[in-house]
Parts: sequence; C-alpha cells; structure tokens
Amino acid sequence: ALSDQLNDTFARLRSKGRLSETDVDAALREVRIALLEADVNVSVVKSMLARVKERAVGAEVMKSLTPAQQLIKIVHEELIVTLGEDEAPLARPAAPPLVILIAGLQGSGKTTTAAKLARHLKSKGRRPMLVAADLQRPAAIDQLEKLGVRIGVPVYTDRGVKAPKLVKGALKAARSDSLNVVIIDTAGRLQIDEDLMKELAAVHKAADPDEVLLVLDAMTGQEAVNVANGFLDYIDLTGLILTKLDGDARGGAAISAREVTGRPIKFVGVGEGIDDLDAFYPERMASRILG
Amino acid sequence: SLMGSGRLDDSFWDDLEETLIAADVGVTTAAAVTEETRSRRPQDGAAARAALEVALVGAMSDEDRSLRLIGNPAVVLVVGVNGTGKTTSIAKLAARMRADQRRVILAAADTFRAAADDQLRVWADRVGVEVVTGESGSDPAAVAYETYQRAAAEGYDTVIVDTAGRLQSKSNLMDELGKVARVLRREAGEIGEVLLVLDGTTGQNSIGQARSFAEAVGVTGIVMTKLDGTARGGIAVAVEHDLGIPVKFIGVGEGVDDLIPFDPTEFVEALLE
Ligand SMILES: Nc1nc2c(ncn2[C@@H]2O[C@H](COP(=O)(O)OP(=O)(O)OP(=O)(O)O)[C@@H](O)[C@H]2O)c(=O)[nH]1
Ligand SMILES: Nc1nc2c(ncn2[C@@H]2O[C@H](COP(=O)(O)OP(=O)(O)OP(=O)(O)O)[C@@H](O)[C@H]2O)c(=O)[nH]1
Ligand SMILES: [Mg+2]
Ligand SMILES: [Mg+2]
Repeated sequence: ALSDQLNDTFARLRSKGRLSETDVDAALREVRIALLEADVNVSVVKSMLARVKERAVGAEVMKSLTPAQQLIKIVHEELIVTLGEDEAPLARPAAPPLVILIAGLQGSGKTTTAAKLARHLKSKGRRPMLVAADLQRPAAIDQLEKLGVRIGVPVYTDRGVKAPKLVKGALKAARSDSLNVVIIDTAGRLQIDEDLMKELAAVHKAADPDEVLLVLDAMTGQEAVNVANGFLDYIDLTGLILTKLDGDARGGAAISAREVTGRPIKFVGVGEGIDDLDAFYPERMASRILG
Repeated sequence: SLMGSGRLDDSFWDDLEETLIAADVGVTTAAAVTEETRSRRPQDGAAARAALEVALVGAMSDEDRSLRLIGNPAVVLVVGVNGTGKTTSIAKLAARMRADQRRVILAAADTFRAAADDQLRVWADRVGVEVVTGESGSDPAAVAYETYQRAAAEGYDTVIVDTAGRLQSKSNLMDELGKVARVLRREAGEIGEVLLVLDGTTGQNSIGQARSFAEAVGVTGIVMTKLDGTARGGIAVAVEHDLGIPVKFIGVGEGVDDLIPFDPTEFVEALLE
C-alpha cells in the first residue's frame, strides 16, 4: 500500500520533527505514481501535488504519526477537499416539476441511472416520470420502458419527433398528470461531436432543467477532464454521478471531473440493480483513490 | 510538442512521458518506454519521436491480428464489462462477415439486461442476419447452446455470441461466463475467437479486465471501442505487452461500418499526436 511505500521512502531520509523539502519531494514522487495509477488526470495530479507540497514542507509531524503518515494525511485531506461535500441534495424548484437532465458518454450508465433515480425519488414519495429522449440507440426506448414497468414509473415516449420537441411534450404531460419529477434520459455522445452536443444544448433549452447531471463511468481514464469540460461548455452541469463503483476501478476520474467542473457528485452507481444508487462519501472515495 | 528541435534535456523527456501518460499508456509503461528511447540517445526531437514509435510498436503483440474463424460453424464469443460496446461491435462484425459471404447467426446470450435482446434484434434486422434469443432471466449458456445447434443443423458457418456486460470483480458473473464458454467448447471443440471488448475511454482498469477475462474464459483478441472520441487508448500498449493479447479491431463510431482492423503503426502515430 502507499503508506508502506512512503514509510520506506521516509525511513531512508533523515526527517525528524518537521517534513523537509527533500523528504516531501521524494515522497510526492510515490504519491504521483499512486494517483496516476488511479487514473487521476496528469495535469490535475500536478496542481494537486503542488498544493500538497505547499502544505507539507515544514509541516510538523504529529507525535502519533510517522512522517509518511503525516504526508499521506495531507494528501488524503487534499483529495477529500477536492471531492467535495457529501449529501449534496437535489434542487428544489419553486414550482413543480423538478426537471432532471441526464447526459454523458456512450455506455456510461445514463439509462440505468435515470431509472434508479426515478425509483429512489418514488420511494421518497415523489411522483416521477421518465422521458425516453434517446432516439438514436437501438431499443433505447424499449430499455427505459422495461425499466419503467419494473419500478412502476410512467415513461414518456414519442417516436415521431426530435428530442427537444419530445421534451416539451413530456413536460406538458407531466404537468397535466401532476407528476412532480421529470427525469430525461438522453443518447450517449462524444463531447467533441458538435452536432450531437448542439442537439443536447437544444434539449437542455427545451427542458429548462433544475438539475443537469453528467453520468461518468468510474473507470474513465485521463480523458475525464476533457469529457467533463466538454459537457460543461454546452450545458451548464449542476452535478455529477459516478457509475460502476461496485467494480475495482480506483476512480481517479472523480478527482479530475470535480477539479475541472467544481460540481458536486450527487450520487454513485453501485450495481446493475434498480436499487443500486448510493449517496457519495468523499472520505471513502479518497481512500479508494489513494489505494 | 514532440517535434520541437530544442535540446533533449530532462524537461523534453518529462514532457514526452507526460504525453504518453495523458494518452492512458500508464505511468509504469510510459516510464519504461521513455527510458528505453532515451537510452538510444536520439540526436533531436524528430529522432526521439521515431525511436519512441519503434519502442511502442516493439512493445506490442506479435500475434496474428486477423479474426480466427475455426470450425464449421466457427464460434466467436464476445465478452467484457458493462457498456463497452459488445453488442454494437457484434453488429459491425456480422456486417463485415456478411460482406465476406459468410452465413452468420447471432446468439443473444445477454438474458439479463433490460432490452438487451431487443437491441441485438434491431441490429440483426439491419444487418440481415439471424438471431436466437432466450427468455429474460434464462440461462445464457442455454441460448449459446441452442444457437450453436441451430447453426450446425441449418448450415450457418459463423456463430457470434453476445454476452451480458459484467465487472471482472464479480466472481459469480465470471463463473456464469465460464459456463457459457465451457458449453460452447464442448459443442464446437474449440472457440476460435474470444473477443474482449474494451472501452477506449477506460484507464488503467482495462489491464485488470484483460487479466480476469483471460483467466476466466481465455481471450484471443481485443476490440477497443470509442476511439472516435478524444481518448487515445494508450492502455492497449500495456495490455498487449503484459498479456500478449492482440487488438484486432477498433471501434470508431456508432454506425455499422465503424469498425476498422487494428494497425499498430497507425495506432502509435495517433498516440503521439
Ligand atoms: N455494475 C454496474 N453496472 C452498471 C452501473 N450502471 C450502469 N451499469 C451497466 O452499464 C451498462 C450500460 O448502462 P446503460 O444505462 O445502458 O448506459 P447508457 O449511458 O444509457 O448507454 P448509452 O445510452 O448507449 O449511451 C449496462 O450493462 C448497465 O447495466 C453500475 O453502477 N454498476
Ligand atoms: N462513439 C462510439 N460509440 C460506440 C462505439 N461502440 C459502441 N458505442 C456505443 O456505446 C454504447 C454502448 O454500446 P453497447 O453495444 O450497448 O455496449 P455493451 O457492451 O453491449 O453494453 P452492455 O451489454 O450493457 O454491457 C452505445 O451507445 C453504442 O452506440 C464506438 O466505437 N464509438
Ligand atoms: Mg442509454
Ligand atoms: Mg450488450
């Protein structure tokens, strides 16, 4: 583990009482490797370690800790600060419905997450509607419809119009049926696909959403920065959802996405089941990333 | 930039290593390849880049990159974690094979995920191939078996088996996959090609995925998808180098023609752009 490696590093140095710059530089080389192996973006690692160094050099080593532990404590805290708050709540609009727009790369888990959110909010006494606005992927509408049946949530569909018009129709239907949450599933897309990003912006305009959630696969690599930035440019994100955290990916993409968007991670996906949606815990995530 | 004609000092090599890391090559592989290139003492930036390309291509697999279609019917088993592009890649492969005059039948052995069979059926109709589906929640090995039997009986020469996405850390799901493979091997004698589909945007976890799937069912080839995005798929270098499994195709879009044979030289050039 990183703490053992750092203990070795520090054992070879002569630090006593305070962390010297040489000690810190040597140790940060190890930390850098750990964070990169965890898929934190290389530029993000640079700026994060610069911050850590500033706090660490000259820092007093607490009596109960080894120098290695003291440094890891600083890194851990820095990760937690970057990962942001837990319990970031969903928006509460002045008038119903709460409109949630779901977006992200292909295969990230949007459709499954949309259904999980609907299930979660229904269990809290809300009356959700799912909107099948992915008109592109084969059987995407069927997928959302089947999930809707499973959880007893209506799914708005319209195979005859484009996504922005469909969303307008969905909002109208939600209001007339007194449904107070509208969750819009969209087609996966590349952040560099201008046509599809413009379409997403049009869907965003039609929906006028209270929440715009980027669904990001926890195993995403270095491109998490570009992906998060790309989506942020076209639609003003309000939050992130990290999926497939039930796997063994370290999840450094969370750090990257948080660093560049500043938006809170509102939920995490922890399985394929309809109940597999959890709250986000920054301390747990920080430990996971550090390894 | 890698072509800069400045002197090849530490910062040049650090930048080079950082370019590789940013392409998901991985910090260990990036360091090793950079070190090897540096040790050849290239004269300038251009020579360094050329040497780096040689080092990267040299690190990759020597295995045959063509599709291994063995037996009649030949069996291709497609596996991988959730959402990587297995079902879509199968549609693309089926289209290629059909253009090659092969008689293809698909097994919709993802009996778990909502509308997985619907999705494969839409693709099968578009491509003009047959598909065998099973009851939702039924045994995927049974669908694979049924499809193989039908292929043998009705003169299909190729069976492509779609399976449910599964995270490699889930041992019960990996066991389930093992059973699908066992049944196919029992019927066919061998599975000519087991394709692991890796998402090109995934980072270091792809190595663990490749190891686990190789262990569970044996992997003969990789399809790396979504390289039409900004991800450069550098992890392919480590997967090929550490495990010896060749990338056979890359996915470059959501359309049926968006699958191209993998070329290590082109791939490495794109990596360094
Ligand atoms: N293990 C696990 N699998 C997940 C999770 N979230 C989604 N999945 C799976 O990931 C795969 C992709 O999920 P989808 O919901 O279809 O993804 P999507 O983003 O809607 O995909 P596109 O619409 O094609 O862009 C499916 O197999 C899901 O069951 C999760 O938290 N854990
Ligand atoms: N841009 C791009 N998208 C792709 C590519 N390959 C697949 N996709 C998309 O990725 C998403 C997931 O593809 P699927 O074929 O459903 O993936 P899967 O591995 O079968 O997913 P599960 O069965 O749920 O595990 C779909 O939206 C596909 O259109 C590719 O090469 N490029
Ligand atoms: Mg979807
Ligand atoms: Mg599939």
